[in-house]
This record gives sequence, structure tokens and C-alpha cells, in this order.
Amino acid sequence: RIPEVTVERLIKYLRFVEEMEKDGMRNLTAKQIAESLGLNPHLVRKDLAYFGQFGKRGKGYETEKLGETLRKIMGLDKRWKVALVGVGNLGSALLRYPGFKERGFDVVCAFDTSPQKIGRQIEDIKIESMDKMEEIVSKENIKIAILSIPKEAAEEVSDRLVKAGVMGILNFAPRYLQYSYPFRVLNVDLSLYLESLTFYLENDGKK
Amino acid sequence: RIPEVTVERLIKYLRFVEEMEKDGMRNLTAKQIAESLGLNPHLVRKDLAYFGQFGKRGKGYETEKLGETLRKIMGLDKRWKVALVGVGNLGSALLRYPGFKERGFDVVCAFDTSPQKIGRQIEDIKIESMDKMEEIVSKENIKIAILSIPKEAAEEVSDRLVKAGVMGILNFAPRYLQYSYPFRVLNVDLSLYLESLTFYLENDGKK
Ligand SMILES: NC(=O)c1ccc[n+]([C@@H]2O[C@H](COP(=O)([O-])OP(=O)(O)OC[C@H]3O[C@@H](n4cnc5c(N)ncnc54)[C@H](O)[C@@H]3O)[C@@H](O)[C@H]2O)c1
Ligand SMILES: NC(=O)c1ccc[n+]([C@@H]2O[C@H](COP(=O)([O-])OP(=O)(O)OC[C@H]3O[C@@H](n4cnc5c(N)ncnc54)[C@H](O)[C@@H]3O)[C@@H](O)[C@H]2O)c1
Repeated sequence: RIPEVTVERLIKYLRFVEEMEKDGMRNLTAKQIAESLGLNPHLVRKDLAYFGQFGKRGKGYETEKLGETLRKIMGLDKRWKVALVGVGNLGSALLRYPGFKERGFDVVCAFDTSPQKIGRQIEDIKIESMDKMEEIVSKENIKIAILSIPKEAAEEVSDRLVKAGVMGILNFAPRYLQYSYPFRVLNVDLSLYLESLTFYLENDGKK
Repeated sequence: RIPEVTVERLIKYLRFVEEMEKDGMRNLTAKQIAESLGLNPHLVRKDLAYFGQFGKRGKGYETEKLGETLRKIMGLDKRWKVALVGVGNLGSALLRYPGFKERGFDVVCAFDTSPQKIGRQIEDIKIESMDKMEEIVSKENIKIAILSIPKEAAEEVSDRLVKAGVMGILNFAPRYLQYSYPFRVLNVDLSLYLESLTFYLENDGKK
């Protein structure tokens, strides 16, 4: 299994390559990619070679071709349907966030248990009852779900999603979920970003 | 400047060390830390040695002492006051999230421009008008702020925060903000997590 830290690097490479594509850079070297992220060029070459991407000696990689390959490796050469469960504060903010659509993710359905919310419309999505979740998720062949529900409901809801055919879950509820291969759960904790900030505030200016 | 990817590794080390502390492991080796994250033990040793953490040959590191040192390096040996700007859907979810307090971050004040929201109370925080932001942020000596406002307001609000003494900003608005040393901005894009999921769904079972 490819370690999480490698996947995070690949995503950062893709973001950098896409920026360079916009700026019209025809070629990119491992050194340029590495410098943008504070990495060792050797590591960048190793990561890309693992996927069969070999640059030309001295010229590096063709930017457009590298972007295409990385998008394909990441599964971003196609669009993905996403289900969202729990349309409270966080869920409503995620439903309205334009970033998901821009990166190829279409939230196509949303579910909640609250009678006041079921039937309401946010953006162009009608909030459905949890009773309909399995039927809609399997009919639409949805492989990814976002959980923005209270932690007490997290395990039961994720079990139902996995049984209905979902393979990947983005879990915001503060309860650590884990499934065995081939299911994948990413447990999100936004305090990680605050911890990065305090690291910088503590260490900038030292050493 | 320490690269972002190194900081992210250190945070993951700390999380692993804290888990081992809870499990009562007295010693930890670089190999054990590395294996938990799919990393090369050499890299783990190099990262820790940069901060003067040298394990004993064959025995590794004392778990508790390593945890203490990592917390100190990350600036987590003290609590941090945080200001939140924009108490809409996302802001409300962040104000209620128990994870921040657990990791040492106290959101002590919140600001908004909407007359309907100013004066309201969420958790034990009264939503203040944006007119009072500079006064409260500098009086309370707040160094970190979270932006959960529309993108059109992001630049103007972050400039005001930096002038009022804030050093680190966690920006959720979809507009890329950048400041020069010593100010730090982390621009959050939650679609990164969805991209990790699609990578796994695409690559699990291959190779
Ligand atoms: N990981 C992070 O960094 C982070 C940050 C903020 C919030 N959160 C978490 O996200 C979750 C949502 O937060 P919020 O502020 O939006 O809460 P909220 O109470 O506003 O929303 C929760 C929603 O889930 C619905 N719900 C409850 N039980 C359900 C079930 N069994 N099935 C489907 N829907 C159900 C509720 O009706 C409500 O609409 C919480 O668990 C919170 O702790 C995590
Ligand atoms: N980065 C991500 O992954 C991600 C995910 C979800 C939402 N978002 C972004 O987070 C932001 C908030 O989203 P939301 O759904 O909570 O929106 P929202 O409209 O519900 O909330 C915005 C709040 O900001 C307030 N506001 C507007 N202008 C302001 C100003 N100049 N100063 C202070 N407050 C001001 C509004 O009164 C409102 O309360 C948006 O920019 C959205 O795109 C980002």
C-alpha cells in the first residue's frame, strides 16, 4: 500500500504542475518541483518513476504530459459523485463550497435525520431522509461519501454506506473510523492546520 | 525555513507518540515511528536529530520525553488564543468543534458583519461586530485567526488582522492569501482529502 505521505506529495506535485501549466511553462524539472515544496529532487524523481514517469536527461518532464499522467494516477481524469450525510452547519458549508466541483467532485445527494431539513433544497440538492440513503447511493453508484454528523452516529452510518457500495469515506465526526482493504476512510481533524501554524510561529526566526 | 512537508511529518510523529504514551509504551524506535506512517526510518531519525533528539543506540527514544520535546517544538506546551472571523455555516461548525480545545486551542472571540448575528452567543462566545476586531485582538494579544468568510472579504480582513498583531491565519475562503516573513497563512482546501481518497480508490489493488 502506498503510504499516506507519498499520496500527499503527489497531490502537491499535481497542484504545482497545474500552476505551471497555467503559466505556460512547457517543461519542468524534478529540481523545480522539489524546490516549490522544500523537497529533495531525488525524492520527486523516485515518486514519479514509481508511476513510470521518466523525464528526459537535462530537460525534465513535459508539463502538460506530466499533468495528464498525474491526474490519471490520482483518478482525476474523470468526475466523481459524492454523497453527503449530515446537513448541519458543517454539511451546509460543504454543500455550498465551490472547490469540490472545480476539482471534479459533484455532491449529488445529501441526507439527514431531522424532519425540518428533509425536503429542503440547498444549492440544487434536495435533502433526503436517511431511509432512502441505501437506495439512492447504490442506484447512483456513488463511491465516495462525506460524514458531517455527530460522533455518536458515525459508526452506524458508515457501516450502512459501505454496505450500499461506498468505497471511500471522508469523516469529519470526531470518532476514529477504520475499515479493512479495499475500503478507505480519511478521518479529518482540522486542528492539524492550527498545529502547523503554531510550529511556524514557534520556529520562524530560530536556528 | 522548514518545508511544509517536514512540519506535516512532525505532527504525525507527535500523534503517534501520544498514542503510544496512552498505550504505555516506555520506549519507541525510529523504525516503529516510521512503520506507522509508511516512512523510511532514516528520515525519521534525521527529522528528530534536527531538533537535537538523539535516541540511544538499540533502545530508541523514551516515549514520554520524545512527546514532551515534540510538543515543545510544535509550540503545544502552552495554550493558544484564537480569533474566528465569519460566523456562518462553516464558522459555526468550527466554533462548536471540541477538537480545537483538546489540542490546546481556545477560540476566545468571534466576529461578523451581519447585524442579525452580532450579540448572539454560540457556545460561550459572544459574536462581536467587525468594528471591534482590532481592539479585542490586540488587547487579548491573539496571534492566530481563522477566516471563514466569503472570498471577496478575505484580503481586507486578513490585512486588518495582521495590523492588529495576528501572526498566523488559517484561511478557508477560496482566495489564496500570502504574506511575507514572519506572517504565516495556511490556505485550506478540503478537496485535497477527496483527492487522496480517489488516489486510493484508483490505485488499491494495482501494481
Ligand atoms: N473534524 C473537524 O475538524 C471538524 C470541524 C468541525 C466540526 N466537526 C464535526 O462535524 C460534525 C458536524 O458538525 P456541525 O457543527 O455541522 O453539527 P450540526 O449539529 O450542526 O449538524 C449535524 C447534522 O447531522 C444530522 N444528523 C444527526 N444524526 C444523524 C444521523 N444519524 N444520520 C444523518 N444525519 C444525522 C443532524 O440532523 C444535523 O443536521 C460534528 O461531529 C462535529 O464535531 C469536525
Ligand atoms: N476551504 C474549504 O475547503 C472550504 C469548505 C467550505 C467552505 N469554505 C469557504 O468558507 C467560507 C464560509 O463558508 P460558509 O458556508 O460558512 O458561508 P456563509 O455565508 O454561511 O458564512 C459567511 C459568514 O461571513 C460573514 N461575513 C461576510 N463578510 C464578512 C466580513 N467582511 N467580515 C466578517 N464577516 C463577514 C457573513 O455574515 C456570514 O456569517 C466561504 O468562503 C466558503 O467558500 C471553504
